[in-house]
Amino acid sequence: TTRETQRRTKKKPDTTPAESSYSPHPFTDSSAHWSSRSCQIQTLYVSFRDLEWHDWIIAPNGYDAFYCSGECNFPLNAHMNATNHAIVQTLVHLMNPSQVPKPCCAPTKLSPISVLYFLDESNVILKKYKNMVVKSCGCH
Amino acid sequence: GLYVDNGVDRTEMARALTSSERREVEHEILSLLGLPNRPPRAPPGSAAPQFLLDVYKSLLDAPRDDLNLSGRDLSAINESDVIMSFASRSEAHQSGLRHERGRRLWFDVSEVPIGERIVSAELRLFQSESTTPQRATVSVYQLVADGTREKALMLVDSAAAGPTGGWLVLNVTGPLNSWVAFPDSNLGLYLSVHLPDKPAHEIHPEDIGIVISKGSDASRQPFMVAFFQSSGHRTTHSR
Repeated sequence: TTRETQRRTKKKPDTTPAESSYSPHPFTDSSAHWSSRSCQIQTLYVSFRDLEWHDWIIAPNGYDAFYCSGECNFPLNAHMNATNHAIVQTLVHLMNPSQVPKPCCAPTKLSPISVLYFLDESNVILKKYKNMVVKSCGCH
Repeated sequence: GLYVDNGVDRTEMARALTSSERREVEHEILSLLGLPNRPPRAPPGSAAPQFLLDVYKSLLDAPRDDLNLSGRDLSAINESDVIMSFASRSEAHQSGLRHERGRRLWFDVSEVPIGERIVSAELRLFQSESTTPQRATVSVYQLVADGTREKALMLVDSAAAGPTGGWLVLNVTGPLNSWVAFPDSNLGLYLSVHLPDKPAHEIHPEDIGIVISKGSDASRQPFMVAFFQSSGHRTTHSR
């Protein structure tokens, strides 16, 4: 038992730097470390130029997509909206943390973008995407 | 890369994405935009992309004077969810025509999104400044099968062409509606030009400076543009 404990103790420093340098994937890792902050809008710029799609997507060069991230803890920032349901859900969550989840940090206002791209070698399409840019976030 | 706020009003790159993560993000964006495949590289400088680029610029906030939209009603552009341009493929389907002086235009409309309502469609023809100052009537006909090997002509729209040149715009909403509803009925359009003093005598479109041939300036070749409104029913492509 003592040897086992020593082995574990020795191994610990080796694993710590790797863990501390870990940065979660913004799309797939829901337990991202920045989500511990309160619900707010985060910057996500999608650059068609950096993706080397500019010979295909004529305009724009990219767009500010943004996304919502963070926890819905009250009181929220003054600018942050929360639905009545989110407030009630928070209270119920505090009473039953294991059964009732917290409200979700999600977009409250979205705006469109237009994208101009080649369909094939000659035909072109200009398409309006209605809910592409997050303008504000809130708790639902 | 993956950028995070460092807490003192500065954004720093935490780490670069791996190639597999980058591919995954690319696929996410493609899926979000509804683009299943990257098309082959397009020839630069053709007229249709330039027209839609002008439309795109008109949708941006700042008003611009350098846009060549030929007096188009901008409210119609703002109301459209999808605007598509179609380059003329006049080399396709050339057989079965008795008319020799007119020109036939054919457009591949198979990529028209399903479930979108067609608001309008325009045929845009460029007329170079003519050396012979004469007026003419440009008519566009829809080619329809009449059950025999010959094809019938159905008048769609006409426009007056003058010696000053520029873009001629003809309404071809009807033919596009029928081509989308019945793809096999797409036999193309027939372009006919008459002088006002000789209505029975048909002349070549090139005689009054209308650009038709493939070899000429790509930015002035004929194309069709169609305006669509979303029906609300979304079709998604599988990845």
